[in-house]
Amino acid sequence: SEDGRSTNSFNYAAYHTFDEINAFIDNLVSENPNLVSKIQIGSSYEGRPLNVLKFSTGPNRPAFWIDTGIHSREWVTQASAVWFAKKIVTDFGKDPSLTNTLNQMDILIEIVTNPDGFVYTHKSDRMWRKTRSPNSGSLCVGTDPNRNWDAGFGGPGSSSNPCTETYRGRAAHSEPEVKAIVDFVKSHGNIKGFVSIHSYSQMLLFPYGYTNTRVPDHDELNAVSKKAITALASLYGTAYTYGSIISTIYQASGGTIDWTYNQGIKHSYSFELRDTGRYGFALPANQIIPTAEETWLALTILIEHTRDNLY
Amino acid sequence: LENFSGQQVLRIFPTDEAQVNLVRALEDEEYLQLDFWTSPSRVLLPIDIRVPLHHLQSVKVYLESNSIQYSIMIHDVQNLLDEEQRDMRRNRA
Repeated sequence: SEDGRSTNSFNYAAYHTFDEINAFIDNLVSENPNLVSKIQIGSSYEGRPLNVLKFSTGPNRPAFWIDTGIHSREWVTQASAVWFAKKIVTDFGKDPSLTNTLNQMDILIEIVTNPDGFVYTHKSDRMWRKTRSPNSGSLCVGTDPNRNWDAGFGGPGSSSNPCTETYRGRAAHSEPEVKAIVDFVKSHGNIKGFVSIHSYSQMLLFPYGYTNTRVPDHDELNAVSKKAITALASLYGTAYTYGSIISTIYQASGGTIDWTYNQGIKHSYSFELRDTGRYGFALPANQIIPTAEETWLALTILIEHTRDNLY
Repeated sequence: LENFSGQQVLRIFPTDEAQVNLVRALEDEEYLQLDFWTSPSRVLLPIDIRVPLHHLQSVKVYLESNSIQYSIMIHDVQNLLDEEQRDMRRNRA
């Protein structure tokens, strides 16, 4: 199985289970002890580790955060993050821009942000999106972890019905998977860029989702987004749209990057990766690497802009 | 593992706000067990819905009787997922 194999023989063009991804994480750390470490920021409702990969060349650095899989059925996102992690260790020391970045900033990647939901998609229901915490007074399980943040929590664009896909949860940050990131961001205190990656719809989004009010940094985030999706499209022509969440897609309350932006993390973005218009969440594995490659071009723009515009 | 045989994903193209609202109204019909892969938001943005086999006909009749355009994005969800599982088994082997 993948567990014992090195990350050089890992199959990045295939979907993997939670255990295989965790074995990959441990292998990557052991193969790159001077660059990569693993931080467990908490545990999921069912007790699974919430592991964050930290790429760092020195102490007390600002950081750029990437998370994937907060909606568990969006398998191409976790798979892309595995590829990003390998890309970083492969290119460090070779790619001048990435090397420059890691000499002054850390990169943090949480690959499986919703492990209970992810395991459930492998074992029970491939289309499961939410967490797996029970809801008292309801037969329906789970909370939408992208409606559970304390940013417009409970507003329009989230549901109070536990049986819906956008159920906000009994209270802001009620989900341990969300609370763990909240606590980590607050304790770290020096995260300067934050990207939460979803699929699908081919969009690059920035705050706000819960209100029509424009963020003070709207023009800057808009310009950087345009540059990022142009870089993305340069590889395979995948067309993205971009803009604020509420103006580009719909009103969504309690969302991740609205909260991170309100925490002072100016460079807050959310991706909706490809589906090429045919497969939705069931994107075939042969599209993992092309998706990861094009997304990495856009991420590099966001990372470079954050690195060169620290605040 | 949940079986999705016969389930289809319809890609719906609302041409005006009224049609967006007509599709949005389906979200409240819990008995239909619809899974909105992309949510109704604005005109001309496609809405993808996974529809259980036993409600396919009634959903299509609803769309057609309201002259709402749609196409079948995925003809059988389970076929795609079976391929995905085969792929993962091949990789493990």
